[in-house]
Amino acid sequence: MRLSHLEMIGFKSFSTRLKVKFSDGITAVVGPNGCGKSNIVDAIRWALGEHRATSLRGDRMEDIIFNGTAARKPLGMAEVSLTIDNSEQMLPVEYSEVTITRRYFRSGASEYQINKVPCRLKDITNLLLDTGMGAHAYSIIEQGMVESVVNGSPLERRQLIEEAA
Amino acid sequence: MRLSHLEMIGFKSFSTRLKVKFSDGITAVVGPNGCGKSNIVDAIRWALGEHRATSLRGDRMEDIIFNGTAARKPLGMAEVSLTIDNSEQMLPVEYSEVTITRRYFRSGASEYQINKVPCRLKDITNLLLDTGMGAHAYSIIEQGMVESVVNGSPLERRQLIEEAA
Amino acid sequence: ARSRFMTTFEEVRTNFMTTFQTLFEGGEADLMLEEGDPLEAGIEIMARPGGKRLQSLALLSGGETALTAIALLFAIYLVKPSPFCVFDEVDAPLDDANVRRFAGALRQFTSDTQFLVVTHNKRTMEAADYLYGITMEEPGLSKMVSVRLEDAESDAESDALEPA
Amino acid sequence: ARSRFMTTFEEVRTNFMTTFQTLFEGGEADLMLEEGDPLEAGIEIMARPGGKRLQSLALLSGGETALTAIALLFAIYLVKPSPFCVFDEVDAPLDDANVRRFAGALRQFTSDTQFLVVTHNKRTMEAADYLYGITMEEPGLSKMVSVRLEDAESDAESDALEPA
Ligand SMILES: Nc1ncnc2c1ncn2[C@@H]1O[C@H](COP(=O)(O)OP(=O)(O)OP(=O)(O)O)[C@@H](O)[C@H]1O
Ligand SMILES: Nc1ncnc2c1ncn2[C@@H]1O[C@H](COP(=O)(O)OP(=O)(O)OP(=O)(O)O)[C@@H](O)[C@H]1O
Ligand SMILES: [Mg+2]
Ligand SMILES: [Mg+2]
Repeated sequence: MRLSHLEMIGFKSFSTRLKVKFSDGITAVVGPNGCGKSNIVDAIRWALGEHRATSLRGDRMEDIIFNGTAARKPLGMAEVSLTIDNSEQMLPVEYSEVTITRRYFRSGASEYQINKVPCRLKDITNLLLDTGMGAHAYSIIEQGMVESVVNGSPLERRQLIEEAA
Repeated sequence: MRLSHLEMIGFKSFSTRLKVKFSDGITAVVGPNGCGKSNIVDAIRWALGEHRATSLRGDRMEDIIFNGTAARKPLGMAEVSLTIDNSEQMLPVEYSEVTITRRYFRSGASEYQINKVPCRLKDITNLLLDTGMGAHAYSIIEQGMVESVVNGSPLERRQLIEEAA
Repeated sequence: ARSRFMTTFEEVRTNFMTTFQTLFEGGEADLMLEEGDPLEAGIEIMARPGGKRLQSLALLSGGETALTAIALLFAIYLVKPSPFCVFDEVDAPLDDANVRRFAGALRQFTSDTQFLVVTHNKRTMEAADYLYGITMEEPGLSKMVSVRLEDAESDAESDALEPA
Repeated sequence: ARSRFMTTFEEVRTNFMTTFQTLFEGGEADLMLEEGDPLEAGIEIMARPGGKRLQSLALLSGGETALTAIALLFAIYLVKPSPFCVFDEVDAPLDDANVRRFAGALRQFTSDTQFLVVTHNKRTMEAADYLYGITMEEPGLSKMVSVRLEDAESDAESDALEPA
């Protein structure tokens, strides 16, 4: 099971379409302070099901939609898609690629799609459960949080191991 | 008022005597991970009056005394001295240099000195109050804590300004 | 449930002893269950860099703590690999030598796991297969540019670029 | 007490507007008292890097947050300089360009304040008057060595060394 690519538009500071192809090994993202690197991490967490605005560094969900710059107007929607390579047919769908899409509108409405077919969030989470993607807290380490893997309480450490059990 | 130099022995990973002369401007300390840079910062905070072991990253005060290595035995005492250049006679003492010394023994006993004359902790804190050294929380920023100046609560930010009032 | 947790705990523990020694090039580490009911008990971590005496975890330096955390994460990945992992500047507290060890160790997990790594460290960039640069040439607007490793600076916009 | 706080608050606020623009080379910042009794009210921070829209502080990046914090500290030092300040790796989240701005701004405070700075960044080392290297050649035992700036590596033990 491998992640093929990420596409996003209108998510945080990315008002124009971005496509990130992932390598089989290590894909690095670099750039100056404040250019949008951690926003890409937030986009992946959101597409994998994160539903709390504060975990995406916002006050409310609307904060994930492109809010404009000195020269550009705010947008009305944020959209992120993750495409999984299913050529080994690990997922119970007959397609060789599976794309999950999540949208959020300023009105507060949400939309979910699998291969461009509207679905519920539950369908996406069930699909992801089969892949193991994003299910574990230990697979996404946010900026400044690496020490807390060790500095947390003994019970928080236990939870990490329980997720792997 | 300027800080002339720091001397320490038996404090954390420094079992042999260390002398650090301070420049009038910027003095930089560099070195690999775990070599003892932040221990020097802890030594300064302790000499300026820090009395809580946990603020010095220890469980109990004994943790500040050199605990030995694979090849060396633990020591029985930690000692840190800070020497203030008093050539402009800012401090109410007739010496041109004022050295404050703090010692801690494994027995739990503490000793304080000003220019090698035993005194109480209160004498040192009174002396330092006149210099403004170490009195403000905003003058020592520990490792990993710079963001909290901004990310703290509105009341914590108020406390920073109150210290300057 | 209990026996599954205990089996996983023992596997992670054995792995942690090895991943710690690899990253620290020596020293020793261990995981221990706290007193009491194994179904509830928390986990204690013991970590001792080479040549040093065993001390409380709180006395480790910033870089040592980060490297210990990475060793524990790798120990978990060996037991239950996640298909995709994201690291956002986990190498920030590390000095050059430790960044090199981290980047080297990361490569060994790429047979089971894809990694997305955000970094400012050249050594970690060198370990990457694909390298993307993000820029805000137009203030407030993020765009992707291709990056040549030797200057890690941006130029024209394009897709993934494999370091030379 | 109230009028002293208010005077200090206003001075820090004015300074913060300037130190922020210096470090970010643009943008704007402000400090505001919360609603309610000025004797009790907390302080809100507004920070907007150049070209971006005003947003909640939480949306700033790791590096932007650190630089904003440094700007606020400098604003306070301008009002009530402390004779001696210690910065332990405050430049860790900053990219090269911001480290240079930080180091440049730091030099301007050295007429009133002495600084002790722990860093892994070459640019910050270059801004220093004295440079000390700490090493653990003997594992677990910290010692001081002289450091030549161009290699920032250790050699013989000695006292302070002024960068060439
Ligand atoms: N909804 C939004 N609309 C427009 N811009 C946004 C939005 N949300 C966040 N931003 C901007 O994104 C920037 C932060 O980006 P991000 O945290 O990804 O930076 P980074 O590249 O990780 O930087 P660093 O190296 O400092 O960690 C902020 O300047 C913020 O203003
Ligand atoms: N009482 C003690 N006796 C001996 N060694 C000690 C004592 N207390 C702390 N140490 C050692 O000091 C080391 C940590 O030093 P310190 O935190 O100063 O590192 P550092 O140079 O700041 O590293 P980094 O760049 O990772 O922040 C630890 O390895 C710890 O074992
Ligand atoms: Mg970031
Ligand atoms: Mg340190």
